[in-house]
Amino acid sequence: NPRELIAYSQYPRPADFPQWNSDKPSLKDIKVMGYSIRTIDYRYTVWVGFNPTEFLANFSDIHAGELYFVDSDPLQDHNVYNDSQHGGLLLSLRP
Amino acid sequence: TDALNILLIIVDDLRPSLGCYGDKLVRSPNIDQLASHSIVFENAFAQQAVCAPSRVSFLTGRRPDTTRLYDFNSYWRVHSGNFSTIPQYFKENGYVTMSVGKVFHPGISSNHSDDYPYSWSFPPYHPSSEKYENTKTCKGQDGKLHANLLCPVDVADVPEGTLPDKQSTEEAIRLLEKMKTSVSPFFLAVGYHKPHIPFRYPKEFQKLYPLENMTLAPDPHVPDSLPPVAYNPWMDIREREDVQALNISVPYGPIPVDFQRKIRQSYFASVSYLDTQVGHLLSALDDLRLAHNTIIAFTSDHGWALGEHGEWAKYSNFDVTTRVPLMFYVPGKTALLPAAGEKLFPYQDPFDPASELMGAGRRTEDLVELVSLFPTLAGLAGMPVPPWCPIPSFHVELCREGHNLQRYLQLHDLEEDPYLFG
Repeated sequence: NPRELIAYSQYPRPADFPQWNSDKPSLKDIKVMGYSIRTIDYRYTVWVGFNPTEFLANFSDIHAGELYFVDSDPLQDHNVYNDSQHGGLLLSLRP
Repeated sequence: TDALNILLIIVDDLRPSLGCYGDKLVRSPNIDQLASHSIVFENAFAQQAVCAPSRVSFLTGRRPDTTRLYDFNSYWRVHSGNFSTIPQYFKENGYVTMSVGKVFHPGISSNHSDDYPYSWSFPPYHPSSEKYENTKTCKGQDGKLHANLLCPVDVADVPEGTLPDKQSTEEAIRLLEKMKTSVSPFFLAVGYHKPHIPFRYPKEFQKLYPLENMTLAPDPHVPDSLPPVAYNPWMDIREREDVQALNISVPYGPIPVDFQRKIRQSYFASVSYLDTQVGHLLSALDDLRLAHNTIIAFTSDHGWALGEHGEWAKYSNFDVTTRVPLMFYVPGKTALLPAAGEKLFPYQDPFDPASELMGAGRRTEDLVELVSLFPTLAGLAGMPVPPWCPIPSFHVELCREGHNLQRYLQLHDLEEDPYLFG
């Protein structure tokens, strides 16, 4: 079922706010990892705490989230992660 | 039956701004022609939108959390596991494997050797003119030479009188001519540098994209709801002299709108220049009568933001940076075998308005990932598809973390397909 197909992407960040090395942080400076689930319907991303020594992401340490619905927001300009009405979906997606 | 050859074309920083992906503006007739004979994946995504991590991921068939390469500073065989690569697997199965241009990201992440000799039968080829890419070879409005982001050049004036991708095409064609008489099948990976920055391309390609026709991105402002951690401050392009001169504020800019148009103009011009290189390569494959027994895979390592969300370059999780072109031409499967003397890939001139509008080819909107390239190429070549990886798989040399996409090509031979045959 095409709806069940998922593409996973990820991107590292050195901090919660943009800084000089936000684009290409060295491994030792990575503090946050953004993990994305992309389906035919939506893109859901959680930016979570990351330990570069242990290579461990801490999914209970959520720094920020993104949720865009492809049909209503194909350009991904309106992040509805914090909108309450999607709480159910978010709960189901949280690892 | 003889083993099929493999031609893998990897284009650096190419987003699906191509005619065959519905882009009405971009002139890419040669890539569109390839697409018309291929299966085209309209929703293919990279696992990380930056060069080395994406390339090591899809060339080993492992996700970044397994390669543990999120930057440019480690070699997976030392750092995380002795994972086999696509070319290595083909080499171990009797193929002559060759690398031209930028396939692995150069430097530490490929052991300063493009992973030779593990992956390649010969030392990989790198175009000699690459060393001038980031030097002062761009003529500024002051008539002096600068290291600019926007760098349309008169090829006759640049050092060595050529450009890296032109040299790569020439070398790839030379290798195809050599392999024509080889008893072994070949796996040739050609890595083109453009449209990676700097946008250094033959200046005539600017004519295809008059500045007055250049629009801004449909959503050129940083969205209010975007978490700051998600935003990519495009530090790399800020280092270029022409961008520095604009004194753009960090981190949110914005870039002056006329310069935004110029960036978009030069990106598209670089894409059309790249398209001509692909065209010369594929028409040579045709001329050497290798199109009937060579699988062609075409993709890129990640996309590139052209002002969407107020961002430029890659370095994010947005679709504009993770979505990539991905297509496979499989002789006799995605297109009829060329009849004697028939050309499947005659060179198409992007400056010729009459260059044929291409058929759409076969397409699927299903979501797929670049990490599927390894199992898919193995399957298409008739080799055993590596098994799924256990978790964790650091100790496993050969396994896969992506789906085999062959089911999208599980096309019976076209001769049996009256619709297509018709």
